[in-house]
Amino acid sequence: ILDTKSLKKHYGKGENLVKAVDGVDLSIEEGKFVAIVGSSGSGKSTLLHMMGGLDRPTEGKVYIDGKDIHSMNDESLAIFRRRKVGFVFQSYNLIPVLNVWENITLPIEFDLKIVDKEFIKELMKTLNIYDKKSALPNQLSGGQQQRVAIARALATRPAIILADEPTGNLDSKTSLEVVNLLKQSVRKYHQTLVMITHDEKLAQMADRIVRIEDGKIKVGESC
Amino acid sequence: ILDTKSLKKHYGKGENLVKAVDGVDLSIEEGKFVAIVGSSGSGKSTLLHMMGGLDRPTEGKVYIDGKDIHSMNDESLAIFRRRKVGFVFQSYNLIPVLNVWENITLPIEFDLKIVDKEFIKELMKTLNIYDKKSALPNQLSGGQQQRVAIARALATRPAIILADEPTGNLDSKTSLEVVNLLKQSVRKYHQTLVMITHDEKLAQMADRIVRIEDGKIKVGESC
Ligand SMILES: Nc1ncnc2c1ncn2[C@@H]1O[C@H](COP(=O)(O)OP(=O)(O)OP(=O)(O)O)[C@@H](O)[C@H]1O
Ligand SMILES: Nc1ncnc2c1ncn2[C@@H]1O[C@H](COP(=O)(O)OP(=O)(O)OP(=O)(O)O)[C@@H](O)[C@H]1O
Ligand SMILES: [Mg+2]
Ligand SMILES: [Mg+2]
Repeated sequence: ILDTKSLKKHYGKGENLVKAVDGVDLSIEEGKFVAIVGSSGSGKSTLLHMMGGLDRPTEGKVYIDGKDIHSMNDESLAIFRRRKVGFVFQSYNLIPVLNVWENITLPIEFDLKIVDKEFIKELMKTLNIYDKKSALPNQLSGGQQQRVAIARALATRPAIILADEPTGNLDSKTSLEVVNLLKQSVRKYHQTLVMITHDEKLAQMADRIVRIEDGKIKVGESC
Repeated sequence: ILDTKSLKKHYGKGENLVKAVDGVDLSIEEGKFVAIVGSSGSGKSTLLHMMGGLDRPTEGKVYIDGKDIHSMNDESLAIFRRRKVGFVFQSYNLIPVLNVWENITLPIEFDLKIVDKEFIKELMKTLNIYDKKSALPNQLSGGQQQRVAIARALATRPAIILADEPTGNLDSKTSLEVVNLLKQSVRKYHQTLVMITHDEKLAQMADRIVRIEDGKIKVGESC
């Protein structure tokens, strides 16, 4: 369902050149849960952002459902992405002036879809944030904000969920609950999940682990 | 060196009342490395912010070096805190328009002290961020931003280091290097370190572990 071909992202020039992603070929099958691991600064977030159409590559292609997403103009890409992809950001990106419920349902409202209140309520209860539904982001703990970001990505029941370290600020019990929720959701709604994580135990829960180093997939691992 | 007495932080009223911290007595000895663990939302950050004088308690006292810090007015507390405490925030709080070097040396410049360039350089090299010294925060990976926040807290060689989940966005190898750096720094400069972490393995590296649940210290653990 998602393919990258010789994907590259370079910043700067000359001696300031940073090869954040340096030629990545990745093929993700529909319905699979793939974990991406690698040391800090190895290019994981950059790769995920290009895969989700949030960032344009320097070179190379990304295909979602066979479509070359980076040949679309910004507007068509934005619409395509909103319908296909749910993104959990490493720094959450919650809207400070909206409360938890509004933050979670915003992507749905955007597309003028009807909010399935029961589904959202269930999601929030599983993530243990329902009692905070009227709170503002700055009234939440770090881990609570992270869970709001996760709920928002799942709220539109997207075909593809891209999660950038969704458990970085959670204790191990809550982290396990989150990854289990993601796995169940993927089975139930036939979604595809790509999750960046630093936690080897959580990575082992995936169908497959992709290891990144210096902007490249580590050779010797399955592709 | 740091004591809390019946420390409380309550938000809201009536049925909206949240007892974030609900009566904490904690005594931290100078030169020790104390880990604070507890589930997401249990009150850890709130407790650390009151201990560092960044937030005023609803009730109770915090003593640093025998001084009741919350009886000081805002201005004196700000000066006292800047000289005594280095804080690593859960969400880093880097200044977007300043580069890495400027972000790290800002607290020193603030107090009109001379910047010990060699010391800062050493710190950055150990944290593997020296080659990013001219970069802006938005040009860094999540884990790189976290390491800049750590360097900034250590730059003033404060008596007390309060670190709120300093390794949440770091792979296990880098996390170990960070905690080892913190431990070495504490031994070398006779500092005191209180670190919130979700990682049980890292918590085991401390001299003592304090467990928090529902805003209280869990009974049955040493105090
Ligand atoms: N300004 C506020 N108004 C209302 N409630 C608040 C406010 N700030 C924090 N809280 C609540 O206080 C509780 C404790 O928050 P705190 O940030 O201390 O948790 P934590 O242990 O650090 O969690 P995490 O591990 O997720 O970072 C949470 O339930 C949070 O929603
Ligand atoms: N706008 C930018 N300009 C210059 N360099 C950048 C920019 N954005 C990212 N980089 C660099 O690209 C590299 C990869 O960054 P990326 O955020 O993908 O790492 P990561 O694997 O997600 O790390 P972490 O685990 O710390 O989140 C880093 O060295 C970073 O400094
Ligand atoms: Mg990242
Ligand atoms: Mg916290």
